[in-house]
Amino acid sequence: VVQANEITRVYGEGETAVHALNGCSVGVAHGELTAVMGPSGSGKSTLMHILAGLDRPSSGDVFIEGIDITKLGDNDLTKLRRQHIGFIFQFFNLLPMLTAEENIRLPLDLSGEKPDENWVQEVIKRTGLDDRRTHRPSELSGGQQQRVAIARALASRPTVIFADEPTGNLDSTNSAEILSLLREMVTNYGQTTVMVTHDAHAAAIADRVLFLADGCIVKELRGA
Amino acid sequence: VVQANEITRVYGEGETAVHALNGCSVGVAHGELTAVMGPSGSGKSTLMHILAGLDRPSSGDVFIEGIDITKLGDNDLTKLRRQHIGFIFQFFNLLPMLTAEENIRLPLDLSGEKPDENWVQEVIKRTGLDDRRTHRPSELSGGQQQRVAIARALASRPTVIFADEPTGNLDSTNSAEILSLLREMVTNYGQTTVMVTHDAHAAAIADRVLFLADGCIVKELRGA
Ligand SMILES: Nc1ncnc2c1ncn2[C@@H]1O[C@H](COP(=O)(O)OP(=O)(O)OP(=O)(O)O)[C@@H](O)[C@H]1O
Ligand SMILES: Nc1ncnc2c1ncn2[C@@H]1O[C@H](COP(=O)(O)OP(=O)(O)OP(=O)(O)O)[C@@H](O)[C@H]1O
Ligand SMILES: [Mg+2]
Ligand SMILES: [Mg+2]
Repeated sequence: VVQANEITRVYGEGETAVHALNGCSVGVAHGELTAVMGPSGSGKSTLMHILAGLDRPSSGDVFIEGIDITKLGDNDLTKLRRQHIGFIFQFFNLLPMLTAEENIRLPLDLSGEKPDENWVQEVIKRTGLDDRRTHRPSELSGGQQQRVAIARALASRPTVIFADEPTGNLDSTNSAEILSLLREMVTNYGQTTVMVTHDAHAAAIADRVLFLADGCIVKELRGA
Repeated sequence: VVQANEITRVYGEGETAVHALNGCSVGVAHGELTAVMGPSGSGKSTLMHILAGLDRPSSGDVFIEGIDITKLGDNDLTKLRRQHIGFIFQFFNLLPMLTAEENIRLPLDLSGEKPDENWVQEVIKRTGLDDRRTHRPSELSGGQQQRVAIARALASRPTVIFADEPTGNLDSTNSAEILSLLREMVTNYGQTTVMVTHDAHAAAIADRVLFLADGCIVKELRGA
């Protein structure tokens, strides 16, 4: 459902140029949970942003549902993202003037589609935010903000979810709850998920684990 | 060196009031590494900010080196913080217009004291930032930003370091490097450190582990 070929991403130029991605090729099959691991600075977030159409590669192609997104204009790209992609940012990107619930509903409102109300309520409860709906991000703990970012991506049941270190700020209990929620979405609803993680428990529930180093995929493990 | 008695912290009032801390008492002995663990939303960051004089409790006292900081005016409190306290924020609080190196040196420049140049260089190298000195936060990966926040607190060798989830965004290798660096500071230089963490490896290197739940310390373990 997602296919990237020979992706490079260079920041700056000349001597000080940083080669964040060096000819990275990735394929993500429908209905699979893929974990991406690798050292800090190895290119994981950069890869995720490019796969999700939030950033453009310096060279290479990215296909989502067969569409070459590197050829799309900004408007079409935005439309495609709204229809197909959910993103859980490493640092949440919540809107500070909206409450937790408003942040969660925002993609639904933007898509103009009628939300599955039961599902939205379920997501709010399972991310443990029932008693924090009316709090603004500044009134939430770090882990609570992270859970709002997670709920926001899950609420609209997108074709593909990209999760950038979704449990980084969570204790083991909340972490396990989020991971089982993500796993269920894949197993029960065929939701395709790509998850960057430093957490071995997260890798353990994946169907496939990709290891990134210095902007390249250096190893791949498939679950038994 | 740090003593807090019957700390409470309430946000808002009446029915919607949130009791982040409920009569929490903590003592931190000189030259010890204390880990603080607990569920997301249990009050860890709130406790850290109050112990470090970055926030005032709704009731209770906090003593740093024998001084009751809850009685200090803002100016004196700021002076005391500059002299004695290093803080690694859960979300870094780096200055976006400064480079990594400028962010790291900022507390040193503010304190007006002559920095130990060898030590500053050592910290930059050991946090793996040698080749990222001139990058601004927006040009750094999440884990690199976290390491800048860590280096900034370590560079001035404060009396007490408060670290709020210092390894949340780091892979296991970088994480281990940071933890051993923090452990050395305590063991070799008698630096007092209080570290909030969700990471069992971090708790494993502590002299003492405090468990927080619903705004109270519910358990304490002392290393064998
Ligand atoms: N300004 C505020 N207004 C209302 N409630 C607040 C405010 N700030 C924090 N809280 C609440 O206080 C509680 C404790 O927050 P705190 O940030 O200390 O938790 P934490 O243990 O650090 O969590 P985490 O592990 O998720 O970082 C949380 O339930 C949070 O919702
Ligand atoms: N705007 C930029 N200018 C220069 N270099 C950049 C820029 N953005 C990112 N980089 C560099 O690209 C590399 C990859 O960054 P990326 O955020 O993808 O790493 P990551 O694997 O997600 O790391 P982490 O695990 O720390 O989040 C890093 O070395 C970073 O310094
Ligand atoms: Mg990243
Ligand atoms: Mg916190």
